[in-house]
Amino acid sequence: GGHGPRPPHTCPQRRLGARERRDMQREILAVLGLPGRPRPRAQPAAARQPASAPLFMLDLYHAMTDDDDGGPPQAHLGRADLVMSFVNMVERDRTLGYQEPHWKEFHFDLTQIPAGEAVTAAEFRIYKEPSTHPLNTTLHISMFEVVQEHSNRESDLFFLDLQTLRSGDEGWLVLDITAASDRWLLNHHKDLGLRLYVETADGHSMDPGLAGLLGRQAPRSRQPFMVTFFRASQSPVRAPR
Amino acid sequence: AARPLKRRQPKKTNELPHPNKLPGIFDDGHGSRGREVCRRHELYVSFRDLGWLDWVIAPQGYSAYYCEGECAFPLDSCMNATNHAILQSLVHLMKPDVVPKACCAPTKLSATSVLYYDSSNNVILRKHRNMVVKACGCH
Repeated sequence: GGHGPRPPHTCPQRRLGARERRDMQREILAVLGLPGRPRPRAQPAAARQPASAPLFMLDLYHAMTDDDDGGPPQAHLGRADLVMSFVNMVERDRTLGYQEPHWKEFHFDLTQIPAGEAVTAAEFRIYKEPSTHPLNTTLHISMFEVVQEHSNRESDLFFLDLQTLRSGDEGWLVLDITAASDRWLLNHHKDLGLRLYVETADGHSMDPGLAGLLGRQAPRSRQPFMVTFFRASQSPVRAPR
Repeated sequence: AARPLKRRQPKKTNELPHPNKLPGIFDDGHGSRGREVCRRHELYVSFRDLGWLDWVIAPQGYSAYYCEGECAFPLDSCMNATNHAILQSLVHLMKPDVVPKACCAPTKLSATSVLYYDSSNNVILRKHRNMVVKACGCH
């Protein structure tokens, strides 16, 4: 979609030369705060069905442009001037056998996070299908950041958020992971590891898959992802021409 | 300008108007030489024409607008003139070769949002401030 209709041509246009066009593109990219033109990898044909993160971001874009026209403000959106979505790169499970506690771990590549931006909010979004194991019970879903991994003992974890819902609930579950941002801004080079636990009301650990939480194997429109809201902590310095 | 005006027959020559003449008082909204007064004009920036639709998801382009037109005395209310611009316009009438007219420039700008893929195929939504002219005025 565009911001309003394109106006009709009312005067003769001059075609740009290749060099002029490159110079103009470079100037516009500088205004947009980009060092160069992004070159996203072409998606294979099988992967061209809409994915969860781009669909969510498109909704956010429409909310932001509606907000510019005086519409209702969205949570986190008003204060943010940059929103990034991250698709989880690696997913690990400890759900084999009856070994408890069960958990699901998600890893994200944070190398693209821009410098000089402050995180105002961060969310992990995971889709939950209705579950019948066990039927109609309360589930506690907790999220932790993996702070340090050890070869001989359990990883060090930092608690981020807890949500309580019913096993029959369906929809996107949003977990607040803003508290992890201080550490990841200091360690851009490190992957962010998030670990998710599910417990029943009587305190038993449960396989997140059995609870209906979908991972990387889900249809593309229901795969988990992370969204981070940034606000520029200072005005960007324009590069000298 | 405080001297009493004398009624004189207009000369039948091709002389340019006296610099102290107050142009525009009886004009129909146009500047002294028929130019339009300072106002906002259409300017569309097309990401499609830039060949960027492989990484820009939305919008395909946006109306940025630009300001153009004459800031000639008298600067009426629609020209959003600053006090400084009014005084500069008056001094320009006295010394047109020394002091230029006030400039037609944006007085109010708004943001625009762009949704795009980065090189890692992450989707990014960025709000860029001061990208769209909302109003023009004489500065």
